[in-house]
Amino acid sequence: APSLFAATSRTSRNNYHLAQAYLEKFYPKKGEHQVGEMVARGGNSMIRKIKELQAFFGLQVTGKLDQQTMNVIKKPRCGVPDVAN
Amino acid sequence: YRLFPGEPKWKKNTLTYRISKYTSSMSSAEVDKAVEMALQAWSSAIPLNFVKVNLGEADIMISFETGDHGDSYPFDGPRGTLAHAFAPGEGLGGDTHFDNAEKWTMGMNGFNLFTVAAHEFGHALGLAHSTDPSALMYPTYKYQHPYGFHLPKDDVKGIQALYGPRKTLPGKPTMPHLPPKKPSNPDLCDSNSPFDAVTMLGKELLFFRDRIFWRRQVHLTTGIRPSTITSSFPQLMSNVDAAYEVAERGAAYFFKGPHYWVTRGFQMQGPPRTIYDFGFPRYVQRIDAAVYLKEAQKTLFFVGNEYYSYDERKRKMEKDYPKNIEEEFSGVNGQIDAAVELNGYIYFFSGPKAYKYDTEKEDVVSVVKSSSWIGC
Repeated sequence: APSLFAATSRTSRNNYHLAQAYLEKFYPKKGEHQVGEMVARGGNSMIRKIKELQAFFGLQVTGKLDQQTMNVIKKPRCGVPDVAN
Repeated sequence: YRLFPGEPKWKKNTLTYRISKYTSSMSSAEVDKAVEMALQAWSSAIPLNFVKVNLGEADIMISFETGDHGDSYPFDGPRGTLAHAFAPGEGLGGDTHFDNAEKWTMGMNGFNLFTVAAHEFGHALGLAHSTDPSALMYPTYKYQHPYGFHLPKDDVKGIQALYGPRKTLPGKPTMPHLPPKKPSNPDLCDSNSPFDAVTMLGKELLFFRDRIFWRRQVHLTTGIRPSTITSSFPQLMSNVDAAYEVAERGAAYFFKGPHYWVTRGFQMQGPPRTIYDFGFPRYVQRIDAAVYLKEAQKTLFFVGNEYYSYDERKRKMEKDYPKNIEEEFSGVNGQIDAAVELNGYIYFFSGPKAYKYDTEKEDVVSVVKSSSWIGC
C-alpha cells in the first residue's frame, strides 16, 4: 500500500479508501473475486485498476494515486462503470 | 466512443418515456423541458422518436431516487455519482435514475439536468463511456448549454454506429450535428453569406447572420452597427433561423430549431417554447423565415419550398396550408432565408438577393443585393 501513495498523510489514507471504493465501482473486473478466493487487500489488482483509470482518462499511467488521478476521482460523474462488465 | 458488450440497441424507432418521480429542486415543467431537450439531442441524429407517457410502463422510466433505491446501484448523496442509466433492454433496460440529493437546475449552478440527462440517455440508447474528453459520453460532469446544443462528433459517430443517421428533414439545409462555423474574421459585406433572419423591432430593422446582427433605422442607410447576438440576446447565442414582430402587440418572436423565444423589445419573456405551439406538424423541425403581414394580421412561415399561414388573431394555423412558395410568390427564386414587411411590401431575402414583392400586383417589382440593406 505505501507504494501507492504519492504523499503520506491522513489525507492519503482517506484518498486511498476513496480511490478503492471508486475503482471497485467504476472499474470492476468480470469474475474478479471468486467466492472464497483469497486476495490480498489492494495489492496488484488495485494498481492495475489505477492504471486502467489513468489510461481511460488520458492521464500519465503511473499506477500511483498522484494528484491528477485524485482530482479525477473527486469529480462529480455518471454512475455507470467505465469498463462495461 | 464505446458501445456496451453485445452492442444492445432498441429494435423499434419509437420509444416511450415516463417521468415517474420528480425532484423538488425544479418545477415539473422544467424537468419535462430538460428531459425533452436531452432526448431531442439524440433524436436529431438518429431515426428514433420519443413519446412521453404519463401512466404505466414505458421503455425509458425516469425517476429521481435517493440512496439505495432497489437496483443494486445505491446513490451516494451530494456530488460523487450524479445519475446512472441501464443499457437498452426489457425491464430495467433504458431506465434512468438521478440522485435526488443533488441540486438540479436549468442553469450553470448546481448540476444542469439537461447536461446529465443527455449523457444518461446516451447509455439508455446503447452508448458506454467515451475516452474522448470533448464527448458528451465522457464520464465526468461538464456543463453543456441546453439551447442550441449540438451533439459532439464522437457521440454522433457512436450513436449512428448503432442506429444509422436520421434522414434530413425539410427546413434550412443546415447540418444540425456540426457546431456552427466560426468565421475567424468574417467579411461583414460578404454578399454570398445569406441573412439568417430579418425583423422589425420597435423602430429598427434587425438583420441576423451567424453570431452577428445589425441594427438600422428603417429610413437611414448610415450608422448601421454590427454587434454580437449574445450581447443583446444571450439566450439566442447564434444562428437565429427566423424572426418577426407583431408591433401592435409589442412582441417579437425569434426561432431556433424547434424552439422560439418571445421578447418585448430586447427583453426576453421567459424560457423558450416549442414551435409546435403554432400547430406545425411534427416533421417540421425548424423554420427558414417568418414575416408578419400587418393588414391581414397573419404570419407567413417559410419551410423548405412550402409556407404556412398563421392567424395571429385566432392564434391558429390556417387550413389548406402548407402551400408551394413558387406558385404563390412568382419571381421569388430559391430558398427563403428571411422576410420582412415594410410599407406594404414584403422583402424576401434569398442568398445574395433581396426581392421586393408587391402583394397587390402579386409580383416582384425590384431585386437588389441582400448586403445593400446593411450599407454594403
